[in-house]
Amino acid sequence: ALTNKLSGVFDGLRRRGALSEIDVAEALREVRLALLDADVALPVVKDFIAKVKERSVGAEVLDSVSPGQQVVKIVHDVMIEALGGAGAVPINLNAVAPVPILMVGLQGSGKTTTSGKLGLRFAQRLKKKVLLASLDVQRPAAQLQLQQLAERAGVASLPIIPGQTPLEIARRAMETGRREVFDIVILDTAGRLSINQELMDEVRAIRAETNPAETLLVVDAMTGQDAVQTARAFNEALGITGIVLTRMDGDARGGAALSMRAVTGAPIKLTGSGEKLDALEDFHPERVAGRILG
Amino acid sequence: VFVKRKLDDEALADLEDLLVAADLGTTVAARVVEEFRSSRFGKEVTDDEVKQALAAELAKILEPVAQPFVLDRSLKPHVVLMVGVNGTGKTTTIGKLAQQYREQGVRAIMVACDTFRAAAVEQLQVWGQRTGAPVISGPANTDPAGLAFDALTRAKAERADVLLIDTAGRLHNKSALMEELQKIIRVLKKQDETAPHSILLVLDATTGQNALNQVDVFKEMVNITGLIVTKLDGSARGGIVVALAEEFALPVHFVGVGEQAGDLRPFDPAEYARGLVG
Ligand SMILES: Nc1nc2c(ncn2[C@@H]2O[C@H](COP(=O)(O)OP(=O)(O)OP(=O)(O)O)[C@@H](O)[C@H]2O)c(=O)[nH]1
Ligand SMILES: Nc1nc2c(ncn2[C@@H]2O[C@H](COP(=O)(O)OP(=O)(O)OP(=O)(O)O)[C@@H](O)[C@H]2O)c(=O)[nH]1
Ligand SMILES: [Mg+2]
Ligand SMILES: [Mg+2]
Repeated sequence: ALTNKLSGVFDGLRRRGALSEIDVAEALREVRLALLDADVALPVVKDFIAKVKERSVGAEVLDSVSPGQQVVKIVHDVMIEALGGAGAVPINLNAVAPVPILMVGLQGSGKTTTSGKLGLRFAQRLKKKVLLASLDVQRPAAQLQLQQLAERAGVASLPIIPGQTPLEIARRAMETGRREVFDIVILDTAGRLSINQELMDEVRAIRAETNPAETLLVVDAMTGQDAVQTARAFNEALGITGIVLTRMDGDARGGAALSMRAVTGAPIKLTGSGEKLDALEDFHPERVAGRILG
Repeated sequence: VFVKRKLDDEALADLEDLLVAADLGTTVAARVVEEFRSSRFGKEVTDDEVKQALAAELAKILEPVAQPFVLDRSLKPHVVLMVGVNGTGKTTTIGKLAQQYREQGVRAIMVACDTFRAAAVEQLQVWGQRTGAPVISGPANTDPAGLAFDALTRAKAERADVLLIDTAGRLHNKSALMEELQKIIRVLKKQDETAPHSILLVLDATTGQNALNQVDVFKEMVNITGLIVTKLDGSARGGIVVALAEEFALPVHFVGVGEQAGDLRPFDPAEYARGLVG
């Protein structure tokens, strides 16, 4: 683990005053490798290392801790800050009802399942009247999938009308939300490539039409270096307000969390921890930090 | 673009960064660049020359695993089991295969053994309508092993050329789900010891180093005979395939390049390597 590697790096160093650049360089190499192996994107790793270096070089070697432990603490602190600090950030529902929540992301990342999970959470925990609406007219049986999840969650789903465009469905969802006095409308969109201009324009139009309180980027925890491209493109097109990391019940280290947060500046709000509708957890930076650092 | 510069330490470090950013992983990237260094260090080269040479190096690693999928029509049916973690594109890929088989005059039958996820059966049924391949399904939460067994019986009776078995997405670290997969195979073997003839692991090109764990565990638990890498039409370059080729040497039979029925191609190492290098 990184902790062991770093204490190993500093084994020769004994109470010499301040940590020098040379002392720290080897440690930084280990940190860089650990982060890349954990799938943190390269440009994000470089920024991270620069921050750690800044705080490590010249740091007084304390009597009570080994230099290796000191650097480990700095790495851990920078990681927690980079992941958004200690507190869990709630979903923003501060808007006139029906509050729209827009779910976006790459194909297969877990948007539809997460929409179902959010519906259940808002209905059960906050006693909200939730409408789930599928704007996915491209994937076979996508709308049926959301409808079935809505039934399982005990919340309403927008009736399926074949032949409508995603924008028309979005409009109808908001009208239904207003007319039938829903508290929250969750808009599930089709998976799309960040490099598909037409589809990014489509989701931009949906966002303009519905003015969501949250635009959540749903991301697979096992995403690799591409996390940066995807996060940047979605953020520039839409302005991402929150990130959901799915499939955290897998054994991926989850470095994409750091990459996505760094690029969008948006807080990671929730994590998916399984396929069942109750498998949705608040984001705990400590846990994710520990997992990325290994 | 035609400016020549020295391929020195700094240039090599840049190349290593390029490969890491393409998901090759730190170990493989370092090794590839090291081989590159020994043959070209200090020479004056243009950026293009470097990229071409690097692509050639990567293509060499990938060539041994570029093995097209061979259907044995004498088996009647050739049983193909599609497996992988959630959301990688298994169901869509089965649909694309059914489309190819229709075009080739090969009789395919599909079976919806994802009996768990919402609308998984209906999703495969739409592909059945699109491609003309019959879809065998059962009631919700049916035992997938029993369904696979029945499908094999029917496929043999109808002398279908290929039986495409869709399974539920499953994370490799979930032992109960991996055991369920082993059970599907055991039950198939009760009817036909040689089945399934192919077990294809579907991987998402956006996946990072975890793909190595996925292949490792799936291969350990079932006899993976080949890989399919999907979503290569996206911005992810899929460099993990280079690491997989080095580590496991499993054939890469197809790449998925879109969501439509025709978006499945054989794995072309030269084209793939060029895409990695950018
Ligand atoms: N283990 C696990 N599986 C998940 C989680 N979230 C979603 N899944 C599974 O991931 C797969 C894809 O989920 P979907 O909700 O269909 O993904 P999507 O983003 O809507 O997919 P597209 O609409 O095709 O882009 C399904 O098998 C889900 O059950 C999670 O947190 N853990
Ligand atoms: N862009 C692109 N999208 C793809 C490709 N292959 C599959 N998809 C999309 O990825 C999403 C998930 O595909 P599925 O076929 O449902 O994946 P799956 O592995 O069967 O998912 P689960 O059964 O839930 O585990 C869908 O939106 C597909 O259209 C591909 O090659 N390129
Ligand atoms: Mg969906
Ligand atoms: Mg499927």
